[in-house]
Amino acid sequence: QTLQFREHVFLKFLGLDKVPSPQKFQPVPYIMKKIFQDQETAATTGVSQDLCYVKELGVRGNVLRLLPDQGFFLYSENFSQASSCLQKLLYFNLSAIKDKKQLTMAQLGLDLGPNTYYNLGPEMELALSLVQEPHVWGRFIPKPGKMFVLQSVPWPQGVLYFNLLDVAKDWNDNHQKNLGLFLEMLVKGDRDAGVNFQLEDICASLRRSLHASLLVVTLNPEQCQPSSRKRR
Amino acid sequence: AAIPAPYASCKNLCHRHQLFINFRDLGWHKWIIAPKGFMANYCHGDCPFSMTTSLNSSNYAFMQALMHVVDPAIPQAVCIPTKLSPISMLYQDNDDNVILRHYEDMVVDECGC
Repeated sequence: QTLQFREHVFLKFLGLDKVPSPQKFQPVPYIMKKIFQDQETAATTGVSQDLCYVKELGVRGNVLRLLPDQGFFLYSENFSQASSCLQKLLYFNLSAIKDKKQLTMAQLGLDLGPNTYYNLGPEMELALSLVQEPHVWGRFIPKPGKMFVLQSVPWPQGVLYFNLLDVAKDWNDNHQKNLGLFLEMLVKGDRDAGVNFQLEDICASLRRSLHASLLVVTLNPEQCQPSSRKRR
Repeated sequence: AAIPAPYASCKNLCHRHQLFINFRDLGWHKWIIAPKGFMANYCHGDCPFSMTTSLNSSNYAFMQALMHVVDPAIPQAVCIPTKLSPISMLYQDNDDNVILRHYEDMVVDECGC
């Protein structure tokens, strides 16, 4: 029992209320591994470092969290565009971030998977809009409250990044506002029948390979006094 | 003149004792991605007066060790960390979030009186 008590105290110190028991390990993005290794190297070589500044990202902060997308794909013929290739509700649970921490970064990463697309010529347009008040659950018909990213990319590949700091601050201030993001990928340009056939194939593979995550950096003011005050 | 303290064998003198905690022994490898363990070094050992001039000691420790010789009711100087370094932990929580957190002053690098 003593051991359990001590374990509980140590977990509390780590900022956890109980031993996590994840079902499977999430993929760790390169940037987090690099930041971890840089810190370990600096600590073992005795190089002094500012633990409240993430130099690899250029922001202040001492805790990084990678939140996996908990949303779902939408299949509805009611959508605006006949050329719609993929619609997805993206949802990130920010409840792990306790209110006293300051959000200094929130970066959405859309990993579209390997560039297996055939070279079809038409441009793929990626539209990311903020869902504010979904009309009806069930037959989910979102009313994108604010189209805040409309990015046209020639056959997107790899990982696309979007700065969501303002949106995440909004969500963090009022969790009720967090209704997720509506992602829609459209295909622009005219297409003949042959291309249409390949297109369905491509959109299906895109749905399989899409991986969304939100990288959040927070600064805990209690652990990160502004350096001048610490020096005083 | 300093009264020669009875010769204390080296191993009893204040120094850093190394201790490595393997997270697998605690069953924490299931949620801690990195590192594999944690250097839980600690400081332990005597701070006799005769050694305070060399044991990486503070002036205060020197004076306290001197007072202890004069009046043994005054406790000896104590063995504490004099240099600490941070650690970073990469782990996964119950919401499948991957978390990277830095903890300063976690590993004892040097000890002194």
